[in-house]
Amino acid sequence: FDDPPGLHEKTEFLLREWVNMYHSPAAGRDSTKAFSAFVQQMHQQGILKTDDLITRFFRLCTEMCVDLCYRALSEQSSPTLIRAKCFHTLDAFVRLIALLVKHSGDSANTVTKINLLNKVLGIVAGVLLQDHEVRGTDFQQLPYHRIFIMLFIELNAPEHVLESINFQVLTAFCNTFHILRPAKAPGFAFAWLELISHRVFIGRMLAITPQQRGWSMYAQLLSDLFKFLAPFLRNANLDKPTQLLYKGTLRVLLVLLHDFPEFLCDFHYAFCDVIPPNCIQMRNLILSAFPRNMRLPDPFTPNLKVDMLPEIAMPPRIMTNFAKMIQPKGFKNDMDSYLTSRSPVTFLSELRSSLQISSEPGNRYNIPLINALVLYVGTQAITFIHSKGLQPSMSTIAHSSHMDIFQNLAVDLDTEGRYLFLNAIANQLRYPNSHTHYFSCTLLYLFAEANSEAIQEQITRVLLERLIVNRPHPWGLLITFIELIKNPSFKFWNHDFVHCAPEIEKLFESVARSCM
Amino acid sequence: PLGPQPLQKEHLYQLAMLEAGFHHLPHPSDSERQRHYLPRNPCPTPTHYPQTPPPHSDTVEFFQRLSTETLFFIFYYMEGTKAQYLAAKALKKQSWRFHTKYMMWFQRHEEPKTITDEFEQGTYIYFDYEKWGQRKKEGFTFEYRYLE
Amino acid sequence: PGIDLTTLGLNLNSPENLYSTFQSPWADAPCRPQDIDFHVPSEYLTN
Repeated sequence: FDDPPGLHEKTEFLLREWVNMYHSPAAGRDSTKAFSAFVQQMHQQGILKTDDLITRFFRLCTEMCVDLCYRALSEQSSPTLIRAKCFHTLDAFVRLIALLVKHSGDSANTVTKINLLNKVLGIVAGVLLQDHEVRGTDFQQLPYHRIFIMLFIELNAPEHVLESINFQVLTAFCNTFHILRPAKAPGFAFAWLELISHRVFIGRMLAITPQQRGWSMYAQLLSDLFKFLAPFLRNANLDKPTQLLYKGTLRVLLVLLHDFPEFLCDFHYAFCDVIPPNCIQMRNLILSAFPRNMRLPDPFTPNLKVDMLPEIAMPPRIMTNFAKMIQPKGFKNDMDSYLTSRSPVTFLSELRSSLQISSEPGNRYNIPLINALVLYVGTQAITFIHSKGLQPSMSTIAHSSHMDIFQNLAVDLDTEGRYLFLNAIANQLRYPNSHTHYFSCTLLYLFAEANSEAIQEQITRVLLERLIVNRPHPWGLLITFIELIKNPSFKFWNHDFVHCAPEIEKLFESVARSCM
Repeated sequence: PLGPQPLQKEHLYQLAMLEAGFHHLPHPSDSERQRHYLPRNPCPTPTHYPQTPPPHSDTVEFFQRLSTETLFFIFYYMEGTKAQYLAAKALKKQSWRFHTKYMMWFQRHEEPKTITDEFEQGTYIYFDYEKWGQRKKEGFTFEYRYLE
Repeated sequence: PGIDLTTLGLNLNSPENLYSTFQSPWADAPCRPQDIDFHVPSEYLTN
């Protein structure tokens, strides 16, 4: 609003001028000669006089670039020709932004540079969101995708001035991509996933930036993606667009599993909190990650002594403050009090209602709260056992306030609640570490001590549904199931549900064979 | 036991927008610098044509087995890419050297007659990208300031 | 049962990292050398 009279014409003239200068042979290396001359013109036109004018200039330029692309896209010509026409202007505009960011303020003044970059990214994001809303299904991702990726590549070139502001550049782009997450701009979702999985972006965020400082920002973006997919994956009704986005997500996760398994290890809890419980394979993919310097013993090794493994006593790194997720405060206080002194006794009898959020079937429980409670109680139990100089085992985990809570949940919850509770435990069955070990013992203990076959059946179901999907399968899942079917003390094969139908019996035998 | 959950209005809007985005998927070229001389033109080829590059085709060893003509083609037509970089490395391993003023690759045809700190002089083979062929040049002075 | 993840065009047994040639979430083949923008010496920008 309130653009000063004549600004639109001035901007159009300047943009056209710059595009010509950018493409002229006299532009010099990286357009530096053209840029020096063009900045003079911007000064003469008074564009650089105030912050407000610069902002308006960039917004008008963005809108002009976008309009040009929509006109090109409306012509019936080949995608290659359309792109050549669009990129002719877009790439010049990107270069102008990059040069202004690099040369604004003196070389030591990084704040000016980053402020300008945040301003421009915010303007482009704002134009995108407005365009997305106004045009609806006619929205086109092309101009915005090109601006973001080429600007990101330009600002990550190996130049000293850029290296000194690189972390702030990454932060600015992550903030922008979070603002443009698929839930906010679903029409931009495919370009968005392409942007955050681009080799230069992944390289900078997860490999090059020291001390893994980009990891939590990248985890946030992946969580944004899972949250968007969740309602569609939950119903497993994947039409072609959702199927493609889901498959694209699997590809990205496979790259992360192969190249950055420690990243998936660190953030598995946050991801499992937002991935729907029926998304078995995608969750298995994340839970299968293990540190590259770790050698996993073959889970099928006969008489494998899991508790003798050196890493089994090491706690895994979990980058989420799950204790803080246990709300409300009063509930957390009561739980802590119960854990230390088994009082208030009412804590157990009220536990189920504390976890419920509705009476609507399939939506009764607060899943993040269940996940946080299970991991919190488990980690408290491990600390408690270590404080007595012991290691978790089928005997040391028993008869404790921690196990009271787990056994109460196993008995008191209904099928839906117990499924979520058992899933929260199974989500900790990963590579050899103290959580895998404790929760593996806990699941087997709950099976052994169950007062009804229904609980044993449901424990088996939760494990089995994770085993019968395509690979990969987490190491902790395999060793738990192998123990369940091999250790005669669980009398697994005596249970009716193992023989409830011929195909189930065959399934168990085939899984048992592959385990043996 | 969770069963499906009815999609809310907002999800249906998201699905509609996702569907629209699905019809304008990004092209691989959208994330690459413009290739003026060899733009991507995806076109279906018979399935018996190789659909994926040969294994290890992104290594210097693979490029070293290519003919010099192929390396020159890659160098001049795939400018600014990893392929150009690998082609240059392979050419250097075959004693070609890039003249930054003529922007051509030269190879000694025989030991130079004169070698000083600033230049060497003798008979060379060079690849002329305008005529697209190798030429012999006698009595050429290769100034080291133009050696890449 | 999910998808056979070895059919998504990624060489999961590669000793090299995958991200540096990752083409796109929709592509079932990695980037070729000519697809990867590279900071070559400016003298190579002959065009």
